[in-house]
Order: sequence, then structure tokens, then C-alpha cells
Amino acid sequence: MNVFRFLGDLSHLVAIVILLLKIWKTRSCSGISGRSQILFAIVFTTRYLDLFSNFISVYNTSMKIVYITCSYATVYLIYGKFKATYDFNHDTFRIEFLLVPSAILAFLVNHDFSPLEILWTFSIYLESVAILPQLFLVSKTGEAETITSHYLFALGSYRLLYLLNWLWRYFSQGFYDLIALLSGILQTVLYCDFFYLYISKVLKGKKLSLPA
Amino acid sequence: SKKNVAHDEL
Repeated sequence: MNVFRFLGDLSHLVAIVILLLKIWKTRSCSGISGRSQILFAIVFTTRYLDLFSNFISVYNTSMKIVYITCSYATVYLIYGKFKATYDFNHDTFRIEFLLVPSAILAFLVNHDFSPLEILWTFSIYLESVAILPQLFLVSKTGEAETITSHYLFALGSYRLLYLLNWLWRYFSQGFYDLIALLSGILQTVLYCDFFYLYISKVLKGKKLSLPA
Repeated sequence: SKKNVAHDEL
């Protein structure tokens, strides 16, 4: 464990908790893409199937349980409890265009052709594009609530910090994983224009609005 | 390739 990975996990946890609290406190999921949240629930489910079979540390197991629990709770709040506030008119990104290619690629490019490893690879590929429905929704509505932009900033920072973690691990212990690295680079690149808007607008107290 | 890749990251 190094500081970048720890900060990355912390940033990821903060993002997940911010979103859950936003929906719960405001009793509304306006501006939130339920489709992205479904993809994140699939990412955690397919990645953490070894939750009970492969014990790494208390930290690892507890974080996995928190991620899975929170992601399913978020999906439930969006499609169950507060579905009246769900913006189904704008949350229309075709997630099958993300699921199918990720699944096909996971079969073609992986470290080991075993069920667990193919599912892990699928979750890595899917996670790299899982935010697209959310970014699509923000572009369609043309703006995002400030709390939603904080959520996106924390979520985008998590994988950026993981890129630094892999840089650190490469130079300190020669470790590298091209599948995770390339997916992580794509994932982070998708946030670039958002990061620019966040830093140039939200941090100056303005609302995040995309140029019309 | 039969490698036991243990993923220790979240």
C-alpha cells in the first residue's frame, strides 16, 4: 500500500458516500445517471466475487463490502425509493454499447482465461467507461448541481491517484498491469474536460454549466 | 497463460 493508492481509495469512498448522502438528504436523484450507477454496481459485483474466497486484508475486505453495499443502495434509491425524481428523459445512454464490447474484450484480452479472471478483466474494462452515461446526462442537461460536481471530481481523482500508484509500484517494485493501466488512463482521460470545468468554475463558486 | 494473478488492489 502506498500513499497514492490509499488516497485513491479514500477519494473513491468519499465519492460513493457523497452521492449516497446527496440522494438521501435531498430525497432526490435529479442530475444523477441511474445507468452509470447500475454499471458501477456491476463493476463491483464482477470484480469482488473473490470477496470470501481470497482474503487479502481486513482493509481490502471491508472496503469491498462498503463499495458493494453503497452501490446497490444507490441503485435502489434511484430506481426504487426516489424514482419519481429520476430523470429518465435525459438518462438515455445505451449501456449495452458499453457492456457488450467490455465483455467481448475481456474474453480476448486478459491475464488468464479463468472465469474469475475474465470477470475481473470485464469489470476493469467496464469501469473505464461506466461514467459515460453520467457525463452524457450532464451534457444533455447542460449543468450539474455543485454536489454532483464534487462527486464527479472525487470519482475522477480516484483513478488518477491509482495511475500515480501504478507509477510508484512500477519504479519501487517493478509491478505493472497493462490491462488496469490502459483502462485507468482511458477512464481518467474521460474526466479531462470535466476537471477543467470543475477547476475553472466550481472552485470559483460558480455553478458547473457546460457551454451551450 | 496459467498465471495466478492475485489482485490485491480494490
